[in-house]
Amino acid sequence: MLELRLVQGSLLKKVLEAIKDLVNDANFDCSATGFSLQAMDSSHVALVALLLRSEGFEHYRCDRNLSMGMNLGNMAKMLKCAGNDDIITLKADDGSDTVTFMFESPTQDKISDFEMKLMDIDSEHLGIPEAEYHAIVRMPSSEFGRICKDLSSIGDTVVISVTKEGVKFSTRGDIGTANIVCRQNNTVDKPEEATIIEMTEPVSLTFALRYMNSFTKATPLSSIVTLSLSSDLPVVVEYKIAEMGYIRFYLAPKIEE
Amino acid sequence: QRKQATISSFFGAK
Repeated sequence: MLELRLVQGSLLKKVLEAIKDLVNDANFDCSATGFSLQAMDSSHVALVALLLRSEGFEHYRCDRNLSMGMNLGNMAKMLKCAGNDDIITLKADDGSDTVTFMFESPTQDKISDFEMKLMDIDSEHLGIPEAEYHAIVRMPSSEFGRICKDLSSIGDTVVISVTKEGVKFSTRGDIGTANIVCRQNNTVDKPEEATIIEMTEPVSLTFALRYMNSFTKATPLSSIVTLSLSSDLPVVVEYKIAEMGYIRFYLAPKIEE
Repeated sequence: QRKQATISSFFGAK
């Protein structure tokens, strides 16, 4: 028996909006520690890892480890029917081939039940090593979203370089080139507006902008985004989910032939 | 010309 009650149902709505265009079908794994997902996009260039810890749910009952295969587009369609202030409860009976999404309005005067068929998805989980990164950039998520959007109007790849001056985003295309440098600034009065750079050594990597733009759909989840870069690893773009967990996007770089 | 790598070439299956 699985019953997960999330008072801040809007978080789950935002999570689906963030991943439904990147991944089509995925297994949601439920265990005592929480509700998680790990899935790659169809080209295996990007990977998304989601964790919603059990403590973040108002009620979390998971009698035994369960993996539920879902079509994320269909799941997003159902979650769109939930109000932003609704409480969302996920329910599944053992051995059942469906999952139920229950939406309760804040005043409990409207209760909705949406039942969706589950799918069999065979997906191997990848081992993601906890790595020491050469550079970690923490910046406003709206700023990062704006940069990815602006650069993608000029070119289709972005070079992200971190030096002691700051973090530089560069692109080039038929019409010309663009360079955006964000300097460390932790003097701002609001912490979520700060750009903080930790660097052990300079790093420069090239990525496809269309994946970065897809990741920025997670912007509504957090006012801060963290980019972790290392010369020989995929970049990690992380949006923390308040008090509950995180959504992490891993993107493989484009490398010299 | 740069070639797009895949995630699987960095992270092995568990």
